[in-house]
Amino acid sequence: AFLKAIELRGFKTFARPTEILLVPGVTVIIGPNGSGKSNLADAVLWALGEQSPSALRGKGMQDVLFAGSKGHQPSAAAEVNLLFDNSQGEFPGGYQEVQITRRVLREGASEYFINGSACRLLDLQELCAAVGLGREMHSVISQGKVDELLSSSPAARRALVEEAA
Amino acid sequence: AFLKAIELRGFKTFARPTEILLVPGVTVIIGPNGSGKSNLADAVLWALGEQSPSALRGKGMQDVLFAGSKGHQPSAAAEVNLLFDNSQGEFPGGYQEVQITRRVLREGASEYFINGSACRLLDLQELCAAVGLGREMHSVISQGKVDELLSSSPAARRALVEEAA
Amino acid sequence: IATVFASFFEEVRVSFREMVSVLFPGARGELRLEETKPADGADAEEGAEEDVAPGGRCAPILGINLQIKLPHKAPRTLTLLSGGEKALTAIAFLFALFLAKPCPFYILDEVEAALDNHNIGRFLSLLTRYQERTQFLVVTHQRRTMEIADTLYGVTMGEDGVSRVLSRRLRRPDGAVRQASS
Amino acid sequence: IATVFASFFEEVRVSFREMVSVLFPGARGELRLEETKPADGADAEEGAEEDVAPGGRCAPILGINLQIKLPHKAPRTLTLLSGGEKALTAIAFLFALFLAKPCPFYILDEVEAALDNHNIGRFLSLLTRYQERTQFLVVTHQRRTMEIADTLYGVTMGEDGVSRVLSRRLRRPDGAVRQASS
Ligand SMILES: Nc1ncnc2c1ncn2[C@@H]1O[C@H](COP(=O)(O)OP(=O)(O)OP(=O)(O)O)[C@@H](O)[C@H]1O
Ligand SMILES: Nc1ncnc2c1ncn2[C@@H]1O[C@H](COP(=O)(O)OP(=O)(O)OP(=O)(O)O)[C@@H](O)[C@H]1O
Ligand SMILES: [Mg+2]
Ligand SMILES: [Mg+2]
Repeated sequence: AFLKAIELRGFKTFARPTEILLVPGVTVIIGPNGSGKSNLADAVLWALGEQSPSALRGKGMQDVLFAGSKGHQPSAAAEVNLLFDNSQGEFPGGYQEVQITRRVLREGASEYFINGSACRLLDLQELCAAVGLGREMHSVISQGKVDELLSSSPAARRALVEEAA
Repeated sequence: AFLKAIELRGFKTFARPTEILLVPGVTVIIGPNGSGKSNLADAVLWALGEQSPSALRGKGMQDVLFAGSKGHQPSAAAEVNLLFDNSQGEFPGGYQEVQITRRVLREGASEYFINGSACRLLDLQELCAAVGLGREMHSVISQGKVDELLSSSPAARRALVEEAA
Repeated sequence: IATVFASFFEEVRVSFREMVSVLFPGARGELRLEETKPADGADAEEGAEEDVAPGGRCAPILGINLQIKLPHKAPRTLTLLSGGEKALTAIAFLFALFLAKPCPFYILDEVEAALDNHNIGRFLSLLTRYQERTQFLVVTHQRRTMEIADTLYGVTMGEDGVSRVLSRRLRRPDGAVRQASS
Repeated sequence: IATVFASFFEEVRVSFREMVSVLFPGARGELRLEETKPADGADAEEGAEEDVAPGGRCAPILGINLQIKLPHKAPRTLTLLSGGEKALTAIAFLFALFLAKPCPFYILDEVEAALDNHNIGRFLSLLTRYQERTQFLVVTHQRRTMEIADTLYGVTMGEDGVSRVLSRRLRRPDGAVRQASS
């Protein structure tokens, strides 16, 4: 399975619908300080079901919604889609492609979708666990957090390995 | 007052006596990963009276003593001298130069010296406070800690400013 | 379950050793399953926050102890490692997990910021060695990292406070670079 | 005591505003003395750990609230700032303290690691502007920072696990560089 595309709108500084197409290999993302690179990484963490505001650098989960700026109204909703290629069938269910979606309205609760149909967070987490994207999300190393892989306790490290298994 | 020299021996990876002469202006320190640059910054923090092992990246205060390596015995003692120019008389006491020394023997307690004569930690801290080197040591920004100036609480920030005053 | 974990752990252990010897020539990296009793302050690791087993203070829990022995240096606790050594050891652990079970993608947000030129080179050699097996998304300010990109995205912040994603450069199989609108 | 603090705080506040406008053209930095009641979770700052006044839950303590308003962006809590924005804001605060009362030296250990090329330039311009008034010891891997050095020290690790400090390069008044043994 490969990540083929990230689509987002209303998420942090991505007020406008934005699409990033990906091919296997090394994709490098550059840009000035404060331009929105780490916000992209946060968008992927959020779409995979992240529940902790501080892991997304906010105080509350509402901080993921674009808060407005000069000339732009705050967004009423945020949505992130992750599109995976599933031609090798790693994700269960027999689909050629698997799309994971998370959406939230201001003051509302998050909604989750798999290939367009609504599901529970638990369903999404179980689907992701099949390809090693467990709750620990070790495949997303947020800025400044590379050392955390080391400084966690022995038991936490074991939990990480257990989940990846 | 300016820092004119740092002398150290037996401190972390500086097993051998080492002297660094300084002139006012910008002194840049470079070197490969793990060569000992941050150990130098730790040496200055320690000489100024730092009491917390974790601020020196260790588990206990014995971790500042050179632990030995291929071909070198562990050091029995660690010593760091800071030599300040005092021609403007910012340090009280009327000396042209002020030397601050900290020394520790393995399993022993730290000893402190001002211009060669033994003193208490408190005397050393009071002397340093006269030139804005308070217990908060805001003039030493350790690696990876630049954000800590921001993330401390409002009250902690006030304590920092109060001390620098 | 226990046997799946045990055999997976064994794979991670072997890969970690290998990754450490690639990233730190002459060094040895060890992962060991050990019972860490929560009350046992003398844990050879650095001050990892002690886990209190749900069953109370004394139930020993199985944890993974990570140690690294650098060439010419006495084995030290992880906290005494330098900024660059810590980052590189963490990268070795991440790649060990990847080799044992690859994820569909990895996002690495400025993970090489603390590395010197030499170690950036070693990190990049790992990325290019395994790029066929997964998708690496790497956020960076380092020029050398940009140079190994198959696809390069630029993110900018407009006068209107909104992020924009700019052109993609695609490295064709023949290595030539062409501009694609995005 | 209170008046010494108040007048010092005022100097830091004014300097912070100035430093923010130098480092973030078009931005505004504010320091305000405010009573933060420990129980008041709605503190406009990010989740700063609440201080419990020694006198119990309710005694309000005077704290310094730090805020920054970036051009084109809505004012945000500090935690949402980017890695580079946070580092630059912290550097502005440090220089504000320096301007209010300089210390005999400053040690800056890779403080510019998260900055992009543009912001490294702004940081370096502050160093060179104030280098006559104190001693800056700057540890770095960035080439541009090395280029502004008056004195350059190299630290290496020998095969014997011991650090050595190598030659100094002194910039003579005429700008020429000469090798000095050390
Ligand atoms: N909900 C939101 N609405 C609007 N802006 C937001 C929101 N959340 C964060 N921001 C803004 O996003 C910016 C940070 O973006 P990000 O962390 O992605 O930058 P970056 O490109 O990673 O920069 P660096 O290179 O410094 O790490 C901040 O200026 C912050 O104010
Ligand atoms: N007491 C000690 N005895 C011997 N070696 C020690 C001691 N304390 C720390 N070390 C060693 O010092 C090294 C770290 O040095 P330091 O943090 O100064 O590196 P650095 O030059 O700052 O590198 P980087 O560029 O990666 O930040 C580690 O390899 C560690 O094992
Ligand atoms: Mg970032
Ligand atoms: Mg260092």
